[in-house]
This record gives sequence, structure tokens and C-alpha cells, in this order.
Amino acid sequence: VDSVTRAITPLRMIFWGGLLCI
Amino acid sequence: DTLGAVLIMVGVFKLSAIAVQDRFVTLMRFVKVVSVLVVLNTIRAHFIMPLPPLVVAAVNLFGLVTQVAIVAFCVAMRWFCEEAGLSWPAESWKFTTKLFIIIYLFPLGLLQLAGLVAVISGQSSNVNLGPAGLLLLPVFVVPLVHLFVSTSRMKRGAETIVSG
Repeated sequence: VDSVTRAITPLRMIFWGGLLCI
Repeated sequence: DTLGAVLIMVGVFKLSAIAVQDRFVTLMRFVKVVSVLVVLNTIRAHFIMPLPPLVVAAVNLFGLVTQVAIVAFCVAMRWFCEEAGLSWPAESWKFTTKLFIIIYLFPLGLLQLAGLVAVISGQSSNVNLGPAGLLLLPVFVVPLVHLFVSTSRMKRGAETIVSG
């Protein structure tokens, strides 16, 4: 569960990065 | 573009630091390598210059590899959720994967493959979508938005487990 919580921020980063790349 | 690619790269590196299992680590290693190359490629794209055909072919091939890496990333995230016992977010990631395959890997992959073939056969290929391209833009946002949704579901799933 701890690892999932830690994964949220990098995933959000990837989302915004992807948005910028479109 | 470079800024976005850097964001993705940092995100991917942070994620793979949270090692879950062997296959996740292996797949993420591939994604990490591609994410670094994507950053370099966006920097290269800033310089508008005629490229030798071999480089054009390589860029096309790399585009294809990037699409595969995106799908690989989604699969890795599904494994990650399954490992954490989050079945609903895992299902959500499965759908995200499908969206990326249908909207990115399939059409863009074919386009890049066509570009690759054109370069090898010595023709110049130029895909110009014009205003239609702008209409396509929201379509390309769909898988990304679903990626965000999957992330939120993971967060909620983790919170539910914590609160019992």
C-alpha cells in the first residue's frame, strides 16, 4: 500500500508530461 | 515538448525505484531507456535541419519503439496494482493499455512504419493532416486522461485499504 501511495506523484508527473508532449 | 519528456523521464525513474517484482523491474528498465532517448529526441527536434535518410529511418523506428514503451509502461502499472492487491485499479490500467494500443500504437505505429518503408524505398513521405490534425488532438488526450483516472483509482484503492 505504501508503494502505491508513493507511485501517485510520479504518475501525475507522467500525466502532465504526456499532456505537454501532445 | 522537451519539458514534458523530462517530466515523464523523472516520473518513470521515480516509479521504477519502487521495485515491486522482477518482471516489473525488467519492463521498467526498457521504459527508462526509451524515456531518456525521448528527451534526447525532443532536443534534436528543436533543430530544424535536413536529415540523412538513415537518420529519418531511425527516428521513425524510434517512434515505433516509443509507442511500444508506452504500452509496456501501462502493463507494468497493471502488474504493480495486481501485486498490491488492487484489482479494480488493475482493471482500470488494463483499459488504459487498450486505449493506448488503439489510439497510439496502432495508427501512429502504422504511420511510422509507412514512413520507415518510404525512407528505405527512397521516397519522401510527408503526412500533413492540416486542420483535421487539430480535430484529432482531443482524441489523443483520451488515453492520457484515462491514465489520470487510473492513477486516481489507485490512490483511492490504497486509501480504502489503509482505512480498512
